[in-house]
Amino acid sequence: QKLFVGDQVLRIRASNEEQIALLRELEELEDLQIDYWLRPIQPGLPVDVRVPFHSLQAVKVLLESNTIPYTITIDDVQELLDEEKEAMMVSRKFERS
Amino acid sequence: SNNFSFSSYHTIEEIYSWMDNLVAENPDLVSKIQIGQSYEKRPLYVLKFSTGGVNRPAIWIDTGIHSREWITQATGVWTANKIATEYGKDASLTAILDTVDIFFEIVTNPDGFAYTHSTNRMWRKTRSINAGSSCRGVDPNRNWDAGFGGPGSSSNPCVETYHGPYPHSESEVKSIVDFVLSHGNVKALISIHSYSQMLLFPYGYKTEPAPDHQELNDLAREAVAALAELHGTKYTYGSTIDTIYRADGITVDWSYDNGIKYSYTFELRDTGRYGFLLPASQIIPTAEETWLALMKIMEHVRDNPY
Repeated sequence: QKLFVGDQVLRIRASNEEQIALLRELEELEDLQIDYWLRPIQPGLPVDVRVPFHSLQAVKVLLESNTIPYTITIDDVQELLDEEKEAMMVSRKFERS
Repeated sequence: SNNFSFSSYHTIEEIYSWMDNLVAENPDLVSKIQIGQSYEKRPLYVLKFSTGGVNRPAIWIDTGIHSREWITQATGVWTANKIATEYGKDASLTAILDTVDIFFEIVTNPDGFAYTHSTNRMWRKTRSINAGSSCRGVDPNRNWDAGFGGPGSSSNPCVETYHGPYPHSESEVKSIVDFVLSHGNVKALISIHSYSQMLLFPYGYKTEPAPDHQELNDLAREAVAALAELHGTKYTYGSTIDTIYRADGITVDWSYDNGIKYSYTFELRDTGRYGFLLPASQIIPTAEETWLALMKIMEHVRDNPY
């Protein structure tokens, strides 16, 4: 079971093509292991990216140093996954009874 | 199937078992077809809803081609059940099924789906091995023979939009291609994804408008308006390339290029608060509103034979 403790999902708003290109390059950096949920396509469209905990600092520094605005939409992915798993367990118990 | 909870997420075993129950409880309407097997040898099942006749015009619907988009498989289960329970009660659906067959593949990427339950909840692709790479899997929605390999996909096996070594390299894709082409009378193909609340149609691999652009656009407008009536959920719509991005090798471009005029892709809820981790409490509202849009499309297919 892969754990996502401390992973965050960031919503990024790139404002020009240069920033979009930079975001695209990030995906090729395999060490970061980022996972685009909504891909960087064109300025103005939101970009969602799941960033593993170990890459958070690097990614945020890169965004801030290039003045690319972002917000945190999911603070800890694992917390949501735990909730999801719990809901499924509850549902199964109900079915058995 | 009375014990099945439509308001929670389920494993592939639970969904396959529920499908068997649906068939058993509706033998005159629903049957199960195996169209192939996945890379890891799981069966690829399609539910066929038919009231009889030989090689009737057909509507194809698939959910779950991107395995982590759990709301789509859950919506698929709810929708298949809705078709079975509403036939004979809902006049419009009954009229559809009296002239058209519906084929429904709920778990289109079973290996990926099983992997999201066992190992990595965020898995999107298939699970096939890529020669020369330690990264596994191909994006099955970049693997179709429609602009295959273009810049709206990736040649890097470690990237989520990896297009694969050649068109239809993935058995999950090839099985649909073979089934649809051998059927020969599929008039609509609806591929359901999440998230971002959009209804899209060809093309994704080129900017040129599809020959049927106006009709597809008008129908999309009607469908998203119907969808919004239930819970006020706002959808955008248009051709893939104009609405979100250039995407090469995608399902609905292949189907359109192979003569299936009514080719649509949904992106279900939400717009980013939860993404792929949509709470189970939103399954039924999502499925209910999607049903209204699906009905608009299916009614149009019924009333506009070609």
